[in-house]
Order: sequence, then C-alpha cells, then structure tokens
Amino acid sequence: SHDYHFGLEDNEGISELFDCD
Amino acid sequence: PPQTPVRAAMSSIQQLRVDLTSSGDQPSAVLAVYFKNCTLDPTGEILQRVERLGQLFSQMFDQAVGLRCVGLGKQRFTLGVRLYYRVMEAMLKSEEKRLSVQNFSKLLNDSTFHTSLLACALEVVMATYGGTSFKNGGYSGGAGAPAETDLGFPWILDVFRLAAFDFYKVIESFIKAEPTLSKDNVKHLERCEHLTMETIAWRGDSPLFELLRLTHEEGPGEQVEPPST
Repeated sequence: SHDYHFGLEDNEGISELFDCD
Repeated sequence: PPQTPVRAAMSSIQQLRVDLTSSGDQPSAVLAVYFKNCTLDPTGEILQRVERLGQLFSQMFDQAVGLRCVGLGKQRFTLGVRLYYRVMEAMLKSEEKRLSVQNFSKLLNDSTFHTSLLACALEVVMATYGGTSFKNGGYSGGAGAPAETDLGFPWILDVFRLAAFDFYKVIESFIKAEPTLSKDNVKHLERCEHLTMETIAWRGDSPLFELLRLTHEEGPGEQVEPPST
C-alpha cells in the first residue's frame, strides 16, 4: 500500500548490515 | 466529518495503540527462545539497555516539552519499546527463514543494532504523535506541535548518541518486518533515509569517513575526500 523502494537483495538482511553473517 | 490534521493524527495514534495492544513491554516468549539460543545470552544486557535508554529518553523528552508535559516521555517510550520488541521478533523470524540459523548471538549482542532499532521504533511513535512536516531542516509540527517542534528527526540520534549511518541500516528491515506501519510512517522513515543520505551521514564527525578510509586501506583505490569536500 506504499511505494517504498526496497533495495536489499535476497542475500542481504539485517545480519549482513551489522556484519553478523 | 471532514478530515482535519488533528483528526488524522488522532486516528493514527489510535491505530498505533490498537496495533500495539497485543505487544508486551517485555520480550515475548518467542524472543526469549531466540535469546536463550545465543552463544552468549543477551537478555540481561537488553533489559538493562532499555531501562537506561528509557530514563535518558524520558528525561530529554520532558526537558524539551516543558514541565506541563512531565510523564509524557515515559508513555511514548513505552509504546516505542513495544514496537521495538515486536519488530525484533519479526526480523529474527525472517532472518531464521532466510539464513536457516537460530543462533543470532552476534547480532543480539550488538548494542548499536539494539539502539538503532529502538530509535527507529521511537521515531515511528514520535512521527505518529507529532506529524511529519518539515521545519528548520528536520521534521516536526503536526498535531503535537508547537510544544514538540524540537523533537523531530534527527533529535533521537542526539539523545541516544547514535550515528545516522547506523540508524539508516535498520530502516528497510524495519519497514519489511512491520507490515502494519501506516503509509505516512513509511513515508516518514523514507524521508529520514533521504535526510541521512543527503546531509546527516556526511557531517564532519560521521563515522562514515573512518569506515571509508578503512575500506580503502584494505584494497587499492583513491584517497577519501575530506568532509569539507
């Protein structure tokens, strides 16, 4: 219902962003 | 009746309260299992951090809005904590599915992650109460104004001494994990992203420059330009 642009790929998430993969 | 800014804000606040009715002020049973599955159980640290940041937030909030609103900061913080635990649980479920792991010890023991997530939850609560109009280069205004004109983004970053760069990292996952977020709140977080990307992350004291320098040292590349450039 909103037009936010999601930029993370399937292999990216909060774990990778905080360097915890 | 005709929609007015105040009526719209009251409706959004009511909706937020309804959405958070089922969420507790403490970690849920599901979250408790995630915490127990960690190599190093983060439960104590998480509860202590929430307590410490709660005192800080309430103190700064009450100081900013003045004596006539004492106690309001604590109420907002309580809503923020509910949203924080709720989004954390949804994020972990999603990560478990994506990565096929149940031990999130490193993430759940990362203070910056928790502070950023809690700040994002509070920003949603504050935006719901305070409206989402621009003022003086930041956000403020709306039904909660004028008393709350100084509490718009990036106020929360200063309160928690949080780098905009770290706050930015939780936004997309937060929106993904909380499908009940209103369109206005999604738009607000998107504007926080833009403001961070365009100005806040590039201020002279931003940790981004040190990170860029380290990245360049690891491999061949050009020199990082100074903040002034």
